[in-house]
Amino acid sequence: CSESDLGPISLNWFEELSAEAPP
Amino acid sequence: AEQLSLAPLDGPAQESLQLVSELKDLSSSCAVDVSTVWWEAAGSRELCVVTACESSVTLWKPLVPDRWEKVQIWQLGEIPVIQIVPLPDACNVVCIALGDLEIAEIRLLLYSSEHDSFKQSLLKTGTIKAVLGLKERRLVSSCRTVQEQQVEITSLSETGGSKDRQTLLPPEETVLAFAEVEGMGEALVGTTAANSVVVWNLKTGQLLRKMPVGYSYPASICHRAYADSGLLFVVLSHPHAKESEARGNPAFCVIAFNPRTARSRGVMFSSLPHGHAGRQVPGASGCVPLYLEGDVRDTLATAVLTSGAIAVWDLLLGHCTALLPPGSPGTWALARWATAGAWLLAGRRDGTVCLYQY
Repeated sequence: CSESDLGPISLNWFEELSAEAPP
Repeated sequence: AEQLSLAPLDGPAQESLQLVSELKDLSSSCAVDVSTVWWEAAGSRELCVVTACESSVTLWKPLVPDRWEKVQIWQLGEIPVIQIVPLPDACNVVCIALGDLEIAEIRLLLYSSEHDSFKQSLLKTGTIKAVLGLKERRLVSSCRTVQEQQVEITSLSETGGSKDRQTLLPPEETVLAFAEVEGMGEALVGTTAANSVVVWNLKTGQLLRKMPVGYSYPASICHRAYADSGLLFVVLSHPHAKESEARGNPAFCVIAFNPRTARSRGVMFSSLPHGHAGRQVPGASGCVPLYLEGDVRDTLATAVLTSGAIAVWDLLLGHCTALLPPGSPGTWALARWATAGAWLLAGRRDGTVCLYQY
């Protein structure tokens, strides 16, 4: 799997989405 | 121990399944589920087997060599048992789901040291669409009413009640299955009736992402998920998938999701072994079930096929590594992994449960 298939990958996706999602 | 000769399989690896022992409950001929549970008594903690039929649940303790003793039988009420819900690291408690077509009750079966007796307690009632046992004596369930859906984590007390309840933000669609995420203890995934994968933060209850699985993988059920290198790898099965010439007969697949972009790509497809595809139903143009039900532990998957055989797949290799033919005295009805150790629990229609070492 590569970024060309799946878009930009972030190792900290869980923390980032938790900060962005409604509480 | 008897060494089974396995049918020839496609692919290079052929692991073996070795019959370790057989449990036969002469008073029962209607096994609906089988599982394992840690049970501690007199200072000794052992991995015990639990078998369920519609009206009772039996706890079996290992004896040496390869023999099993019934420790306890819990008699249930009028609502039939339909599922044992394994609690991965719990001890001295068995969780069961009861209902007809859908789960109507969740009960705990346990030993009370205070009263020196076995007992049962009612944990939850409702129209329960999905339930999963989590680590640290917790349970997650999705419960549907006409107006709304409730997704809830229940922490179990030592005495068989609920110690704490936490609500997770529900998606609009009904959640049909849950899976814990290995490598990311605070994450939980689910699959929905609209064929999406949803991700929650277990600590905060936030719904972080809803990601479409895609039309290529209809009616997906999640079994396991692994977080690695910024991606979420989800093991899905398709119990009612149609045969596809392009993909063969997929029973399980691993889909890589990028939670940041919600984009996904299939990375591994575990096909049914040659000659064990769905039954040919005259006049049916599709939607022939390829297998009845399955189970995934770590990177191993197993399922009962419509041919009556049990297949085992290594999800990393992407192919079938062992096969138990239907044989006599009856075809297989259940296939489960033990919650610890490399045991396959295989249930026959006549109620016999066989333990195989993989």
